[in-house]
Amino acid sequence: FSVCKLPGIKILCDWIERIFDDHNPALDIDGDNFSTFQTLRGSSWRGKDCNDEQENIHPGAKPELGDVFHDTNCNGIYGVDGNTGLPYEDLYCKDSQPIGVAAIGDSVTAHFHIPPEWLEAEKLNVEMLRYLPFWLENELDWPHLSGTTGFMNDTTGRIEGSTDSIYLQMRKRNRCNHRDYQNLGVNGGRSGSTLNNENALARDKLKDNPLLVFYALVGNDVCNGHSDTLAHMTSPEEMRKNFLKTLKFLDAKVPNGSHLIVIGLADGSLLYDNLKNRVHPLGKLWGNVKYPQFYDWFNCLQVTPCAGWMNSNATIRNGTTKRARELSQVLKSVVAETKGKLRNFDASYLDCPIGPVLDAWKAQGGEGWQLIEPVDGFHINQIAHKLTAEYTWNYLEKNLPHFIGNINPHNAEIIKKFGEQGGH
Amino acid sequence: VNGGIQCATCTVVVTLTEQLAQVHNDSVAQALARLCSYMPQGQLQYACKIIIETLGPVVIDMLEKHETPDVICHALHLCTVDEGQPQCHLFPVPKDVSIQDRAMKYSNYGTSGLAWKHRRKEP
Repeated sequence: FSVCKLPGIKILCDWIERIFDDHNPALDIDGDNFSTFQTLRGSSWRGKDCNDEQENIHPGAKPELGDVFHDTNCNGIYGVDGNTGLPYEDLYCKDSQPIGVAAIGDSVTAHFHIPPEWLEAEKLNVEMLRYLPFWLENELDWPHLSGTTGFMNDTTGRIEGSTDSIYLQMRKRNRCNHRDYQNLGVNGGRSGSTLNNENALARDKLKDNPLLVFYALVGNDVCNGHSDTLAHMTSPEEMRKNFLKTLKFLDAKVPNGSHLIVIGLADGSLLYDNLKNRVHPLGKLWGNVKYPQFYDWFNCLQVTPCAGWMNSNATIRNGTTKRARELSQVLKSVVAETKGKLRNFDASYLDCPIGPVLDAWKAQGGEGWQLIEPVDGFHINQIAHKLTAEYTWNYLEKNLPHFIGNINPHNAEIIKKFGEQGGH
Repeated sequence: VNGGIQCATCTVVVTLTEQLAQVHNDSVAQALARLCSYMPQGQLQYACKIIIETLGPVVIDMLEKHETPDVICHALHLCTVDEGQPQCHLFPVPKDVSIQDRAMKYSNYGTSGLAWKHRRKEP
């Protein structure tokens, strides 16, 4: 028996399948890979298109004719300054080194989140489920609140914590970067499948501004649902091969002057360590479902996103951590080996920030579980997204200031003249 | 394997239904209707109603007999025990008898028959 074979349900199943298979905007008239629609890989994921009838007009484009007549890069800055006779784009942005943000990654990049209220009978009501279609259309993710490309605080009232992101910091640093973000996170993305997913990157080498790209596959190369999970992990050789292909792809795709931050894999052993004694939202009413029970059930059905770390067997968890370290080492080595050999961007490696963020949180008196998504017991939550964004941004400011460009001295003038620059 | 995501979804939904009935002091049928009424109007609510119309009677009958969500989802054939695979369960297994054996007790009900019977009783 399959629910998807029931009359009326089949259409719904087919529709969901289409969304999950195609990671480009579903509603994009001019085919520039930017959309005016929010979900279905639209503006939740990439800067909102300000003209969906002209391919050359989209976020991140180099302005045409100083954007005297139209806002061709959708950053909300256009027209001519009456005093100087210069286009505002030239006046405020031309020498400001505008850089967009793109995130190639997985469900952490995309910010996977299932509201815990949906599994708690005491809290469930019409209001709680109002955003269900929005969530489905966004592939169960909340990229607009994520630590890399998030641009707004939650408005559903379902998510605790505010948003901070690399994009928001880049925008704060230089208002000319407004709307120039792309989140290519795909649930389950690993180094192999990412070779396909990264094709969704929308950037023209000559006509668009440079990019600050994040390559953040923090778990799926060691995470899978197989019962013999260790046998299905990416090997160091495969990782090396896949990552080199990604570097080659990026070198051919991104405008000269771009930068790449390569994030190492997370140490997911912190999941079990922090959740083992806690009750899962599904068992909250009766206190009868703890995380080890939930993990083992998911493993038994082989629907777990990570049998390696979401496992009550310590040997398997340790084996997974060991492989994750090996794969991170591969990434680190390749970044070092390719230094000076890439034509259009330079790359830098950063250990996954989740570990240090969790340590700092605990040092301040917090508890580890407070940073983990309660329903899946696997992803980081909104608070952790904000903290990892802050950690990463501080690292960039301190160690790689040339990756983030200079502070635009005209920011205050831009805000005064163009306000919210058309919003997001 | 063992029903995978269908089994997981079924178990979660049946658990939620049981909990909703307790929290709101509803009958199981009322709790199922409540769950569907929470769904946003349109396709999702329509889909929910079709599923309940088809599978609801079995769920109602079995929950009223205090079967666990694991047993109910096995009876609905959404959870299975595939060859060479262990028996999956979220809740403690019933004493003295396996989940499948317990679910088998309900196999002669037949999903469509129950749906028909249910509709006759509560048009």
